[in-house]
Amino acid sequence: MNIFRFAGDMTHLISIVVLLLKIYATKSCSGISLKTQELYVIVFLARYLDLFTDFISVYNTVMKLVFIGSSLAIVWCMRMHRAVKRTYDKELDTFRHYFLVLGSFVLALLLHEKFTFQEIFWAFSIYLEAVAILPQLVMLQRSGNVDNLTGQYVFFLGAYRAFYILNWIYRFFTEPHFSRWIACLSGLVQTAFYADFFYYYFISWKNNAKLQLPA
Amino acid sequence: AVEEVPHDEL
Repeated sequence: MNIFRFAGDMTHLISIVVLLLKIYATKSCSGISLKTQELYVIVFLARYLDLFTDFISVYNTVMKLVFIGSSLAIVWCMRMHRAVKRTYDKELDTFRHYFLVLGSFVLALLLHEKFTFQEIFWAFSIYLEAVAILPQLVMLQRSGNVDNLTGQYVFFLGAYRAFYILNWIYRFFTEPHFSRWIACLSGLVQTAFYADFFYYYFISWKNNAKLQLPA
Repeated sequence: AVEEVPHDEL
């Protein structure tokens, strides 16, 4: 594992910690898209089917369990926790996420590394992750004002994607047979979605001002 | 032949 991959995993982990912190500390999930969070649950469950068949390392196994567990905990809080669910901005979270699930699955049936149950679900999870942030980004755009922790959450998620791209560039030059075009292309698409957010994030950071997205 | 490599990323 190279430093970029590790940095990517850590920023991914930090983003989840920031989100859990926001929900637990403020007992509020305002500004957070339940649809994006539900998509992440599907992404992790579909991708980590290999938990039972392939052992990579203790690190990989632990991280997989953490990602599955934390995404389930977030969705549970937003749906079931009495105080938290009241703060969910349902009227701002109207993205039709079923289309994303359906589209990703059809794409996985067409484009995959191997036509096996696990590989189809792996490709599906890669495609779905690429678009899973969209309901959240649309929600931020709609509400305009972004609270600090929600802004940090999306920032760290974007940083995770950026580090993964550096990781692939590094692997491409250091590993003789590294060719993961499904993951790399989807990763590029996914990271591109964050470009706009990053632009406004850095402007607000430079001006030491509250993060605001244009309507 | 294509090598079978398990998915080693998260």
